[in-house]
Amino acid sequence: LQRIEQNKQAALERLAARNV
Amino acid sequence: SKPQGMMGGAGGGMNSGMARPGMASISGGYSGAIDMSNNGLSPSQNQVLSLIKSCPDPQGISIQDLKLRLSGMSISVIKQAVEFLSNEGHIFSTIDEDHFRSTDND
Repeated sequence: LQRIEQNKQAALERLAARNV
Repeated sequence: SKPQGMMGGAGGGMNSGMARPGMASISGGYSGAIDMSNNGLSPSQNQVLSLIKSCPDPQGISIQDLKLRLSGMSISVIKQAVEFLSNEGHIFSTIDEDHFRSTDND
């Protein structure tokens, strides 16, 4: 389940990178 | 010594009643556009995203569930949409590469 959180963080970073 | 100036205003009034030709071209340019109502996603991508958003499961929704609920959409289209949304950061895979959750709702 920690992997899910890691994936989520990675996704959020991708999203943030797109929105810059 | 003849009074002149009677001719002056005669031709002027004709122009004011003309239609404005610019109005037609404003709405004309829209016809070819793809429907990008939300955020630059295609309609199928939006459907996939909203389904993933609507799933409350912590482990996310599986590709198979997406396929079941989007009957009529081919599995390859769904996978493409999922891949795109994942690259954009809208969704992420959870327990395996076939289950996805949205980043937008918590």
